[in-house]
Amino acid sequence: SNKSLAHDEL
Amino acid sequence: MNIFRLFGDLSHLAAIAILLLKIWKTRSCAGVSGKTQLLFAVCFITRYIDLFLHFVSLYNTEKVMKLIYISASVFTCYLIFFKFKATYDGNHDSMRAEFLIVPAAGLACLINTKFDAIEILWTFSIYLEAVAILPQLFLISKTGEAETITSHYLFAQGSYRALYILNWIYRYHYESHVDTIAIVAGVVQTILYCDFFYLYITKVVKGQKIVLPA
Repeated sequence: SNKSLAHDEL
Repeated sequence: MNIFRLFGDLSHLAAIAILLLKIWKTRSCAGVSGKTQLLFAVCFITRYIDLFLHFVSLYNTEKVMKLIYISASVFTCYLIFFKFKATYDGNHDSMRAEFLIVPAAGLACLINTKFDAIEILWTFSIYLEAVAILPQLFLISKTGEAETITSHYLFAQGSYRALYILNWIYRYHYESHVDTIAIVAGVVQTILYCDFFYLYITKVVKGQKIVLPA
């Protein structure tokens, strides 16, 4: 599972 | 974007709109916790701080939503603490917000994805949002009741993060995307609503009012 560095959710 | 996140964001927008309408139409913020609204405003500002840092050039939906969330929550605080201050129930809105802010800030410094300012602010915002509703739930337990419109607000507010949990399950399964901090905080946040959800579904849906102790 890739850690999403940029948080792409509100 | 998936259906769960879409309906989650719509539910969140609905909650903000319901609360604004309630205060504006009844010209009263009785039964509304000003502290919870302040905490939400802090959450939005710390989470979307990038809007202020890099000038917002391209207006895409997400940036518009962030601007709506920030402006609507600040405006709601203005209505509560200034315009309709006389109707603010300060005596019952007595949960110490510091007891929520300080631990969230401390935890954000200890448990985060990356130790840099923006990331810590984002983490603080996530932890704070998880507990931001507590003053509102506390106020309802003190007054012993919730106006029906306030119950609808709480249901929409609680549903938003519950739908986000489904979004995270979807994204884990189809995109192998995991944001552990957001997931754990989101689960805690949704658990805090369980008692209210039970009351809402067994009472408000049948047209009754929520009166505590149940």
